[in-house]
Amino acid sequence: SFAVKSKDEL
Amino acid sequence: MNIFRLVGDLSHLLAIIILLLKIWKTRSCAGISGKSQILFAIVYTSRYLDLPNFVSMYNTLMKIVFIAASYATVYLIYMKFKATYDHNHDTFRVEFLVLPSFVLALLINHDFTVLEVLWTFSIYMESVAILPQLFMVSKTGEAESITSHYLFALGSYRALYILNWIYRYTTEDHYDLIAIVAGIVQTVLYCDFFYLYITKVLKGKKLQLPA
Repeated sequence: SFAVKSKDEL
Repeated sequence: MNIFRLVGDLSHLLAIIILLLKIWKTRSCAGISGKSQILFAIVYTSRYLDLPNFVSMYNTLMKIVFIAASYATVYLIYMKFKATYDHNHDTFRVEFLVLPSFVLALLINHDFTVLEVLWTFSIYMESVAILPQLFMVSKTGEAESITSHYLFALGSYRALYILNWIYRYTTEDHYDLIAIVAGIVQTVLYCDFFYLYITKVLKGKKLQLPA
């Protein structure tokens, strides 16, 4: 999946 | 969460704590670039505006610690121990880092919204935020060993994140190209330092840069 922003990363 | 990202975050936390302790214990910020610390404060402020969006206790706690510690460090450098701040060697022109990062964030992002552009700006900004510090170490020609431990922990954090992104791509079929490219740039900037750290500091020598 293209860049679904990883909101869980700091 | 995976081991790479957990160790990466802990390495990041360690770096921030090492720096705070170094300044607080020695009551001096000699050899520390205040400009880089200001850039880090900007990075965490613009990145963690989504703090109200609860992801997990860990996520929220770490964001608060990173924001608080970065402002505390800037306070110690420019207020409490400003007499020990080395203006003469902390001369990197940060406007050449902030403006291009912001313009690039306006041009290349996942979504043209305020939060997304600011997050993207923080990603680009973080990849070059250490340059004033590395520039200062090269100008002074050396760094205290505690400062080099700080830099090693800080550089390792994003290198570990690269392993995290590889892991997430292979196991979750998920990747974020903006974070990955910026993270690689950020890690590459430390390579020269990593080499010196491993060949010198770990052998008990002082970190001396070829002047």
